[in-house]
Amino acid sequence: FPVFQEGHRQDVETVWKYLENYYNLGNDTEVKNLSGKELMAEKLKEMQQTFGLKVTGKSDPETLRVMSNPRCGVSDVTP
Amino acid sequence: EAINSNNPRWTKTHLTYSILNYTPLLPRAVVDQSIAKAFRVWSDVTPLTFSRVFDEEGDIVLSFYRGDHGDNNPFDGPLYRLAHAFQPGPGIGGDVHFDLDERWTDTSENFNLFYVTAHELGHSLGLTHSNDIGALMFPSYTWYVDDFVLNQEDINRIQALYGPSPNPIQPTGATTPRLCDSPLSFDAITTFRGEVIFFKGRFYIRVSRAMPEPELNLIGILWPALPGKLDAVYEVSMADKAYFFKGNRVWAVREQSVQEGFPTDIYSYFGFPSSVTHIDAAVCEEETGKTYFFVDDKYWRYDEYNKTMDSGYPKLIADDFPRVGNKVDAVFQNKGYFYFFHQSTQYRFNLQTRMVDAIRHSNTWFNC
Repeated sequence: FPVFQEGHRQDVETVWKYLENYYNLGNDTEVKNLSGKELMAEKLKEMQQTFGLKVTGKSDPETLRVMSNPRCGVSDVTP
Repeated sequence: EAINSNNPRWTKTHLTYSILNYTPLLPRAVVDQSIAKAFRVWSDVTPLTFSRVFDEEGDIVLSFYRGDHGDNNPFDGPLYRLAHAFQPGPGIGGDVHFDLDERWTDTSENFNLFYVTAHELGHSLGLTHSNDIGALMFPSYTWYVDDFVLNQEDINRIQALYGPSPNPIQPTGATTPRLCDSPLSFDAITTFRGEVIFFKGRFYIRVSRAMPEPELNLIGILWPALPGKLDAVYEVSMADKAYFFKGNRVWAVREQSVQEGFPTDIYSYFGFPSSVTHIDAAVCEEETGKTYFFVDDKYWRYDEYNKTMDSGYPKLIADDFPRVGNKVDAVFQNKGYFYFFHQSTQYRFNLQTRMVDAIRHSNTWFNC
């Protein structure tokens, strides 16, 4: 991770956890030859597409807002 | 169709279910009814049947848990993760777990147990999440209203796994509007604080100069107290208010809140005669404060300043709005024009010349 300001770091941790839970981020880190940052951007794009958001690959405020919505605990990607 | 990897599905069509425990926030009978109703969502559209068992574990076990409950998917207290379910299979397969810490309801208040159960049972039967915001299988909890209708995408996906319902009358579901595929018809259209909002079924389509693409979402996300399938909507911009109509009821809204005293009936509030049972379309002419209500082939005029119906109405639409036709689905004002919509066509009516000067497809506002 780059150096984040306080608050921003918490956002990144929230996003990382969300993508681990619902977009298979942790498992794919080992499979795909990408850095954590690249993989996170790829997964963010996938998430943004699913939710009809602007696909930026970045954790913009709208993406964070959708991530904080109540939801089903089943992941959005298999398995 | 998007289903789980390896296409897990139940190989039998008759499944049993059992309810292990209950939330203390609802009477047991309400939980039982909510769960039974959720099973009917899926049995109505497939050959699957479900029956409850009491003395043994069902194929699908439904239960409420708090926090870590030993399945590697801990719950997290109120909000956020509401529930989860396991894909078809023996043992834990098909089971549904609810977070005991949520406030479960049988109303439109968060979180409606029937709605969440119906979603989770989709997973129990083998469906993954959908990216169609109108689908039951969309991952986020969306606003629940009493007139729940399964989305056609959910029907297509479950029928891809289990086949169609044996019912001679095949069920059809609601569809999410596809803005650019072909011209659409609309239930209602209004300006709203400098933007234009189109209404179709449970959805709104918001068009703003600040956004390159229109925003499609559920009406309930913006206005939880409003019903879907509205008849008409208009804005009184000088009062920063909008009126929403369905049948003979009207809701006055400012920002996201329904005003006190609403919904009420159109007879006592506007002075319509009892023969008027609905409003097809409405628009307030900003410059004059006169609101036009279109009902079948006639229109009424209402004065927003005096709060009274103008005398001499109703009149025939065809007489005063030539070439617009005899029926209006939706209308709104943009600058010096009224834009009338009927089926998939829009008519631009010049308020100066009182003539239609352009006829186009209805979806020209979506930057297709």
